[in-house]
Amino acid sequence: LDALLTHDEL
Amino acid sequence: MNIFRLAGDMTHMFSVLVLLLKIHTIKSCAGVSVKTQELYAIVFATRYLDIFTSFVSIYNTFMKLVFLGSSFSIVWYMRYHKAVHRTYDREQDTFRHWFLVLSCLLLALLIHEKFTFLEVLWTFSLYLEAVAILPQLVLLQRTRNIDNLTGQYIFLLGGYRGLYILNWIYRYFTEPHFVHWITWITGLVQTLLYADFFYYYFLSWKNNKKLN
Repeated sequence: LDALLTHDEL
Repeated sequence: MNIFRLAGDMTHMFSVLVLLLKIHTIKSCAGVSVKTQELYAIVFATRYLDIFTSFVSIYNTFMKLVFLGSSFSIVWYMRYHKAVHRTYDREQDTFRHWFLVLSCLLLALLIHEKFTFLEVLWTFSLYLEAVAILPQLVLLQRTRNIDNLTGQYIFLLGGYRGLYILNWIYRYFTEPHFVHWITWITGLVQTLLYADFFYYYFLSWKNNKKLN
């Protein structure tokens, strides 16, 4: 879930 | 990562690098709004604070550095480089963009996903990016002309936004729980702002006459 929370888009 | 997002990031990077290269090469920023460039510098500065805390990928970090470096370089050239600064159209570039900064900050304090320092600033950067092009579009209408670079710059920025919407549609259908309402709504608003510019840009290109 943490991966989803951190913003992976620029 | 999907092709829409990669194409979007490349288009976005190309738009800022083309602008920086033109200003550096011909030592002129005629037709360019420094206020829009300042807003973009603030957008990147407040969005990429996590560059030090959370590592996503080499690509992600590299692109953040490119966007930060290019946007601040463009502002530096337009504000402090003597030759370039002389060509800056101060009388026409009068959009009071600090109001945009203030209202986006207030909105971010009201509507956000998590009330943490980084998250509120990240949300602020989304709202600000959606309206950052306004001073440039106003300057464009005032100066009535569009030298090919400013048009290309806005065209590429609009292309990047359009590709990102395709990216979100793709991710929505391929990734469970991929729902980011704030990102989607601000992205849509921003893309709509470009819509009328695209209409006139296409008309001028079709009729092969200057864009008015």
